[in-house]
Amino acid sequence: DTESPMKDEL
Amino acid sequence: MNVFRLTGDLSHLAAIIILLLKIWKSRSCAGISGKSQILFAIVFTTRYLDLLTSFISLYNTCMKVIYIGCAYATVYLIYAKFRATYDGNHDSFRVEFLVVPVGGLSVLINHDFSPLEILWTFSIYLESVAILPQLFMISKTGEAETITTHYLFCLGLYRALYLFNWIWRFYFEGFFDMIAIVAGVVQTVLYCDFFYLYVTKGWFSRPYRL
Repeated sequence: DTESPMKDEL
Repeated sequence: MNVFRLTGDLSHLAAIIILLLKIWKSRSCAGISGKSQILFAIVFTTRYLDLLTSFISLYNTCMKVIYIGCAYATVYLIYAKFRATYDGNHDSFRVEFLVVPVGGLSVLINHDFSPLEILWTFSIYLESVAILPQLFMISKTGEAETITTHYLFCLGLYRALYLFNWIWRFYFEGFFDMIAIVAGVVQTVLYCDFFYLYVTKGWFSRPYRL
């Protein structure tokens, strides 16, 4: 698994 | 960054500032659910732990610090400074019915079984239901001050705009996050009833009655 791609969001 | 995400962030920031200023200027937290504000402080704390580990951009870091700072300042005003005006009788939603299932779900359904990722997932799920104590309190009191309805409108609008941001990112960047999308849809749907009343009754700016 990889982390969520939306980690660059607030 | 796209227009939906930027306007979404600004709408979120506006909501946070509106509430903080309302409580500070009126020196009262009447009609405000302290429980929801505690849940939001938990959401920001568990989501922004990466402030310590990774740097994404100055904008990202500044906004995270502002969100966390305002969230704890709001909780402080409600439970300490203006505690006498806190309406605990009407702020009676059982938040354990939110935190426990959300905690369990974030351990079961996540992208990666690592502490930071589970905490991030927990914050995503928790944020989608964090407004329930506030909406519950308004339904019990049967009304909300106009400024509180503007706060809720901006807060609900932010995640609705994020839904468009995720559509944009899927179309232009080719990826999406089902966990964030499902939680975002739930979060936005919870505001639908309020949005309808806000729009249909907002123009007359009389106290908002369910």
